[in-house]
Amino acid sequence: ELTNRFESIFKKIRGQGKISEENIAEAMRDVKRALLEADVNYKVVKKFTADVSAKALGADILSSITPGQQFVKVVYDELAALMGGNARAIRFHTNRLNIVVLAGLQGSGKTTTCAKLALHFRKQGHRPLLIACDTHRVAAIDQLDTLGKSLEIPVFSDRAKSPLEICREGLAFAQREGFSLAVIDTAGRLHIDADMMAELKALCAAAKPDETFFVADAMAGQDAVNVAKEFHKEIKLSGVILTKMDGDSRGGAALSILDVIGVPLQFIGVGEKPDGLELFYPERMASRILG
Amino acid sequence: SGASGSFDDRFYDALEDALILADIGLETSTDLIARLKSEIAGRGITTPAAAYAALKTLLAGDLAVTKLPDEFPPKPWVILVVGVNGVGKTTTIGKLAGEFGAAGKKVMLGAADTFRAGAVEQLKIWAQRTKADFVFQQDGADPASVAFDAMEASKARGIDVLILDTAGRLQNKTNLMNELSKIVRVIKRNLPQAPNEVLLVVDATTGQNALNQARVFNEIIGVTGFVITKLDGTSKGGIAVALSKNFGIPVRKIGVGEGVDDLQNFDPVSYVDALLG
Ligand SMILES: Nc1nc2c(ncn2[C@@H]2O[C@H](COP(=O)(O)OP(=O)(O)OP(=O)(O)O)[C@@H](O)[C@H]2O)c(=O)[nH]1
Ligand SMILES: Nc1nc2c(ncn2[C@@H]2O[C@H](COP(=O)(O)OP(=O)(O)OP(=O)(O)O)[C@@H](O)[C@H]2O)c(=O)[nH]1
Ligand SMILES: [Mg+2]
Ligand SMILES: [Mg+2]
Repeated sequence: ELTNRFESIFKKIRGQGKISEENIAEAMRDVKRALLEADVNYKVVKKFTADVSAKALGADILSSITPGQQFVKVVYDELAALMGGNARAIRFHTNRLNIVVLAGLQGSGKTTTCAKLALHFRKQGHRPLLIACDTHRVAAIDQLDTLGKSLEIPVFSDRAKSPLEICREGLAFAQREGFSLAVIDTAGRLHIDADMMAELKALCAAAKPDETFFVADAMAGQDAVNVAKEFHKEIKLSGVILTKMDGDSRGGAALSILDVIGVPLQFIGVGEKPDGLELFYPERMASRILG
Repeated sequence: SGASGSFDDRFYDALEDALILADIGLETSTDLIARLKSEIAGRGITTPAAAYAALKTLLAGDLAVTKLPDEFPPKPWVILVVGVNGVGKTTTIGKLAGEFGAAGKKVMLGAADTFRAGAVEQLKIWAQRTKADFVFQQDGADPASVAFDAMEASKARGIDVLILDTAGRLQNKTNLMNELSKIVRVIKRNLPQAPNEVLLVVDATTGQNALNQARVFNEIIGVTGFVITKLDGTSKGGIAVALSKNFGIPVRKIGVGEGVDDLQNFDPVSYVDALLG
């Protein structure tokens, strides 16, 4: 793996005295390959390798007994710092209704994550309400209804209304009934679908959420960052949730998204069941991405 | 400009960038650029336009294609649809049901995703929309048992095409892959030539993990075709190139939207045109 590769690169240049730019460049090419294989966006990879090359040249790699390990540490630390750099706690209030909206591409895991979030915050003492604002996908409301029933968490929906109407009425219901948290599910949509993005923008404007999460799939490829950018531009995201991290995808899209839109990655989805939600740890993600 | 025709490193770097950004993958992209260089040298190509055309020809050549057969001598023709979570299996089945129905075939859909909330309801609505027959059991039932029931019902009712939906499953989940093996065993025992088609549905937004998905699903149950979905988005779906090249399995169909008509036959030439722009 990566550490061993770097050890062998640096071993053969030990005898030459000073580690040169070329040596760092060669090791950096291996980092580039690892990041691309992990699906980090190519533009982000280029910027990252340039930044880290400069840092590596400055670091005391030659004086280390194991320059390969030292090099990996520089790379790994930079990666973890990049991903954890925007970390902050979820901002919920204790004396009023808190509102969360989940948005993202089709199939990324929003509906399942809504149920997970509701369960997670109920365990912390919240009284959550799920609001089913996806009137677009076949049987979406059935899906959230079933999840809510299995967790004994109420679901607000209305098959006859528009997403915006359901959102407004659902939040009014939440206020009246004294819920402390409303988790709003939205339809999967393309960032290039003007009508659907306008619908989402109107929904978020009406809901005025405390947290707006972009739900992204851990197996997403090079285009993920472009999608996130567009959603961020339209509805101002406050955080990211990366799903299906129980798979064997390296999850490099997470690095690209965090680097480019600068909001924190708050949770990762680690299973299909409602308890499959974990907090995000940048160091663990860094070693996963580096492979 | 250099010795290898009239193209310098910057030209090839820009091409490699475009391929990588399209999710073709570092290894496949590097290999394509190497093959392009020998095409250019061997054929004395001197203009960028001709170089692009040569690259497109290489790409299209790598993308094997056979569309689904129009005749189904064995009745029922059994199509098993598999893949990881959320890629578009159930929706693709709905679209296929629409297509076969429009061609005058008697279609049945088998709801062998007995796990996910709302999965049976979702497929039931697609069956209603496309006037397909529908077989299901209670939630949590053994999916192999649903597959068996669906096959028996298909034989009894003279169904032309039976399409079986399965639950999304990540390829590294051994117990779920074992469950899928069992479904296939039960299908084979019921009808030795079935499943006639095993479609692995892959999301166009997927990165290099698609190769792992294909490898594991193919190793465990044998895949006969890919369906690449969500090509109406901005992902170029370049993984299709790596998939075709590494597995020699054809891309059967592509999904280009959420509606019943949003399924197209895979055409390598227009696909490559869209890929490289
Ligand atoms: N293994 C695993 N599966 C997940 C995870 N999160 C979601 N899923 C599965 O991914 C699939 C899609 O999840 P949904 O919640 O329906 O996704 P969605 O974003 O709401 O989909 P649309 O509403 O159609 O856009 C389902 O099979 C879920 O069970 C996760 O963290 N791990
Ligand atoms: N834009 C677009 N969306 C699609 C396409 N195919 C499917 N979808 C959407 O993707 C989401 C997931 O589709 P499903 O058919 O539920 O996916 P699945 O593979 O059956 O999901 P699981 O059973 O949960 O694993 C839905 O919102 C679909 O409408 C496509 O070609 N284009
Ligand atoms: Mg949903
Ligand atoms: Mg499904």
